[in-house]
Amino acid sequence: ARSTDSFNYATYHTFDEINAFIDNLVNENPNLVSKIQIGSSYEGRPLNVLKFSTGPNRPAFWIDTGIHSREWVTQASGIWFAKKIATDYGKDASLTNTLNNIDILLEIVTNPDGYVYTHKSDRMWRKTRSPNSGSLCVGTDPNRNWDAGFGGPGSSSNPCTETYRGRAAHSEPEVKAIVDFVKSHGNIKGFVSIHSYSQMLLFPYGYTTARTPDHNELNTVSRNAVNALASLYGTSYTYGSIIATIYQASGGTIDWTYNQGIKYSYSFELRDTGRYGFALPANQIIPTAEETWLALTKLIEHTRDNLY
Amino acid sequence: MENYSGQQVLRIFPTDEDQVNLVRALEDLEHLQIDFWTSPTKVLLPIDIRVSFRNLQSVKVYLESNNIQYSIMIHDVQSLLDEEQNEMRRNRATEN
Repeated sequence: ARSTDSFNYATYHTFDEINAFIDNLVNENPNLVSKIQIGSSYEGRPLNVLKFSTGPNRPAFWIDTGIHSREWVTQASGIWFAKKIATDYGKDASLTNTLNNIDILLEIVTNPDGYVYTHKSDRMWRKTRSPNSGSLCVGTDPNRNWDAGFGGPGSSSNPCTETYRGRAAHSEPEVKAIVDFVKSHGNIKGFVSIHSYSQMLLFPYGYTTARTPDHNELNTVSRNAVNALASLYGTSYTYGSIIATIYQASGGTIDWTYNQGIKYSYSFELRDTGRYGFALPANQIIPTAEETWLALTKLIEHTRDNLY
Repeated sequence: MENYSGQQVLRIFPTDEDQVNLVRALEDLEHLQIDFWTSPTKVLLPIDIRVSFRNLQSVKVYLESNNIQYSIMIHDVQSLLDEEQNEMRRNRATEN
């Protein structure tokens, strides 16, 4: 597509097409959108983050999609979010207020090697593509690679499993890049990592049954967010801490971000209606993105209005 | 591209903790090469597993012999992926 207006948001796209979209969006909105390369993947692909900002030195709200490469509806939703933010700024009062106070950071393809692999070799690939010494099995689960209960229950030491944690915390460059960026930024106040397909909104912890000191607040905000989401198409979400809602998972993204002091840390599991799983038909991309945006807006607004 | 012809995704409905554990035990049987799309967690939460054509019968027999209810969520994974590819091609052609 030559512009983000002619881009087809209702189909799945390759990594190169997504990068072209990112460049177009930046070129079309030079005063609002910029691209930051926070690092490179194992195979050398750029780890691009879109920064929506109207002023210097602002607190920020982070969103990432596609850390599990086969969850295609998440990258597709990320593209839609990017266009929505650029389009609504100056038109939608709440989003305009948000961007006049905080930045939004959006990493659309968080695991580019895996994503390219899903297009070229194995549509069901979930992990990164880094080799594991002593094993023929490739890749690490980037959502078990964070320094938060790393190596504990709910992750695997077997490189041939889908939940292989990697040789050490932050061993994956895709994870390390975010870790370094979050630390160097130092002012990220909200963080959402987006997955599919269990229809859940989750918050820390996953590696321990201990409740965070902010459990009640996160629970209330999550309830408001899933109610907003359901208001559009009636999609039913559950919500709660990771360990209480799904299972014990060690080394997860948002446990690390919470422990870094990012109080408003959440993880989404976007929709499926129990029919398609990771092969969600493309005609559900826009409805999924639309309803998720309503929930995201609630999370962003709460962060904006409760900076700490 | 990896071919998923004949592979199915089964949605399993454990009715008690023993059944959850029986499904969890499948994770350790590496030769069955089961891909857990959603993991065994707690009673009444469905579990989705992708099973290769070669192991489909063994897995179904295991579930049925333990009285574990399941349904076929996706009958042929490859046909869904083919449709996905066709749609992407169609969209590209339209854009061009």
